[in-house]
Amino acid sequence: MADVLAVANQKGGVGKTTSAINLAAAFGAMERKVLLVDSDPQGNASRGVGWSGRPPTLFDVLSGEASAGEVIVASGFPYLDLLPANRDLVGAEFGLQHDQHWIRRLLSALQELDGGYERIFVDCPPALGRLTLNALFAADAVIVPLQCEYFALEGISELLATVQRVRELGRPELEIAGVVLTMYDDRTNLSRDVAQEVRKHFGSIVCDTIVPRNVRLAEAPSYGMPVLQYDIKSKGSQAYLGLAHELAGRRP
Amino acid sequence: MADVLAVANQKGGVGKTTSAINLAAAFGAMERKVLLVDSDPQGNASRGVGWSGRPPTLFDVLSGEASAGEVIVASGFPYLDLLPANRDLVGAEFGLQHDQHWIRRLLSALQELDGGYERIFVDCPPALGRLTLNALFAADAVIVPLQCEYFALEGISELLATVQRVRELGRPELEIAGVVLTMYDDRTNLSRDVAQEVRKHFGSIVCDTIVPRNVRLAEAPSYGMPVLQYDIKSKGSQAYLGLAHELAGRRP
Ligand SMILES: Nc1ncnc2c1ncn2[C@@H]1O[C@H](COP(=O)(O)OP(=O)(O)OP(=O)(O)O)[C@@H](O)[C@H]1O
Ligand SMILES: Nc1ncnc2c1ncn2[C@@H]1O[C@H](COP(=O)(O)OP(=O)(O)OP(=O)(O)O)[C@@H](O)[C@H]1O
Ligand SMILES: [Mg+2]
Ligand SMILES: [Mg+2]
Repeated sequence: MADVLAVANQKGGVGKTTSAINLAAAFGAMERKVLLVDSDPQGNASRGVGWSGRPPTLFDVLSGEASAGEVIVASGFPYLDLLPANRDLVGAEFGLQHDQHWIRRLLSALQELDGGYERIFVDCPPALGRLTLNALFAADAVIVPLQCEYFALEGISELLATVQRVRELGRPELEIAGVVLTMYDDRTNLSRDVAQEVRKHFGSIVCDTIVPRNVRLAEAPSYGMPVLQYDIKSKGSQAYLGLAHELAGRRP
Repeated sequence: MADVLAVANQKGGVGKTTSAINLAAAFGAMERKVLLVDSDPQGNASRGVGWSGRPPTLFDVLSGEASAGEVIVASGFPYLDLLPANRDLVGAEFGLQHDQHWIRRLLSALQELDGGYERIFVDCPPALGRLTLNALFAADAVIVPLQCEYFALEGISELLATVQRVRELGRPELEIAGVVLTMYDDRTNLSRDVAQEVRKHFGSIVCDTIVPRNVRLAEAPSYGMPVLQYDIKSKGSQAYLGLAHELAGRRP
């Protein structure tokens, strides 16, 4: 079974989608079969790898209409497949409520999968609602992108409390794969101060690799491609390749 | 009755809280009585103006335990009051479901207010769930912060569809006060391209005032103050003062 990694943080705009896409692509570049699951109704991860927009989507999987295998499509990037999402997924947030085992829906769907994936990355929406809980429950570990700014720091304890809740609900072995400092701008004291604060609080779960603010990361999705495909020499690409190697070392 | 402005966009991290806090403060600086309502369980707007963290909060208002007047506190900034929020507000998102008139809860609470506010700004969470619907239903107009990047552009049509839904649910006069371009970085083509695209699509509803990327805006909340209090000479302060004047012109 693949190593399932949920990329989560309820704070908005901290680099969840950018990290999910580019980490998945970085493992693809290392010729390991990888699946990117988009569990955000915004569908940014799907568009960010050039998805056509044609259903079925994760909504059909969570509502029991299709298996994950039937919904998965190839992305434009080697070794990287996509389980796409679009606005329909909002329906799952409400639809999931009426089912006693709703929290296991994604876990069961991924367990049935026989795709030979080494790793699965699940992009989460900016909330701690049912879609994120589904992703955490399906995960072996959580990657927490943390923007080096004040508001992002505020929300971390809430996220960690949610991880603990998922452990109590039936996944005691859910780990924290790492906290990733994102959008780091070494010209500002703010980034340095927040990074220092985070390392003081969280110690070794903070990844050594820091993702700098790099406009190529923001440009790549408009071409429907990971930054490794858009501009392999950019600082953004180098950071996510480094991060993938670091994660592979932490979770062989 | 005050002019109620919801600051909304389901895309995360586009500058909703930063715009709500600093627009409210800019009207306060013009000596007009202003109320900032935090309807995001992250509580960023509350912390961003130095709130003590002591309940009651908006949760108590939406669940009928307290009136808005009993919950409102003074902020540290002249003419600016706060109706605070914290994590408890997540309970309202689920609690609101069982009440047929749930969508009118915030509207009724603000209508009962007799605080003599000229304007009320409501900061929304990064979602189109019940808390945002409550805010839109209570609003006279919506301010849409739009980060000048690709993913932010993608979500606009969904937000406009939601505004239309609220009009059909009982607030036909809900207007769009303006789309505000935020985090604009004139050194990148991306900002210029997105800004051009937005003006082409939305024409005159796009505000003339552009909010540049300015680190002082990101530093101010860690001191619990609006940027006008933290650094009045900064580009961020100047932009929000200009935006407030432009809005006052659009909605006298
Ligand atoms: N390191 C970076 N440098 C520059 N821009 C970045 C970086 N990481 C992400 N971005 C850009 O910042 C914006 C926010 O990032 P992204 O959408 O990945 O965050 P998110 O946490 O997934 O947001 P949401 O909460 O809405 O899901 C996007 O426009 C993205 O292209
Ligand atoms: N113009 C700007 N220049 C620089 N930094 C900014 C600017 N506007 C906002 N920020 C910073 O960017 C981050 C995101 O902004 P903010 O939290 O206001 O967005 P939001 O839309 O309210 O996010 P959420 O979706 O989580 O509610 C914050 O750390 C904020 O301080
Ligand atoms: Mg995202
Ligand atoms: Mg906010």
